[in-house]
Amino acid sequence: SHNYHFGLEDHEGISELFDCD
Amino acid sequence: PPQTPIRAAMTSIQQLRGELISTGDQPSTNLDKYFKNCTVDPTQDVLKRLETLEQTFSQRFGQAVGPRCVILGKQRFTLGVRLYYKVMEEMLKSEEKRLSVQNFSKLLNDSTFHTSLMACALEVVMATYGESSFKTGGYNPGGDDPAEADVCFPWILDVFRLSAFDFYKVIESFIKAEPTLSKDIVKHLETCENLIMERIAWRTGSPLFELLKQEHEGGAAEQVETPAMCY
Repeated sequence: SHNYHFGLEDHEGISELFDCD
Repeated sequence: PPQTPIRAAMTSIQQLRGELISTGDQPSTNLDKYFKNCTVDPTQDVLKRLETLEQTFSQRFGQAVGPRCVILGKQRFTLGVRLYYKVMEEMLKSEEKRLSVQNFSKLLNDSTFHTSLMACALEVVMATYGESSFKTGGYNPGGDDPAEADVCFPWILDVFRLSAFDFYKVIESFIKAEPTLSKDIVKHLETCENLIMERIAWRTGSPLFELLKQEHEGGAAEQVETPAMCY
């Protein structure tokens, strides 16, 4: 696939991005 | 036979529809389990929100593309809902693995999360149909040719009154959760990201400025409290 640059670290995910961690 | 743009678009559309055939128009058993695991069950809010978003989206799609295309908007939305449910389930599976958590009540009761995820799913559907692209994108209100109408990004943000900052949050997780996305669609979402980073997120009224101010004030307060630490 298109070499998309994944920037999130292992300890980051959708929960952290929406302050639900 | 040569891969013409029309044939390429048809292939992408068939691939998307094929991917979503098995995904129903309702939450799967797995997704329903995640909803039921929540301290506050979000199911009714999710369904009500989708009804509202469908009305809004199909009306605005008809206004942008042409009054006879409201039904087209509903068809796009139906595909979008299947993709929304599918990606949400995959996101929750990877969060469950990463965090060893099964109760996502806060996230699944966050309306902004759901609206952002639904907007991203619709952006993928419209990009697949060639309606949201960064090539043509000509402004053509009322024109009956969907490919020429102005439903190009960031149109969807205005339709759902969604801040670019919040939409940006779901993009990477969306791509990670749906590895079957075609190269062109991944590139399209990446262009959306760049547009947000470079321009849209910095427009007047963006929540980013308030967050940066809070961050700055928070940082300044810390410095005052522990001056010795800084040496």
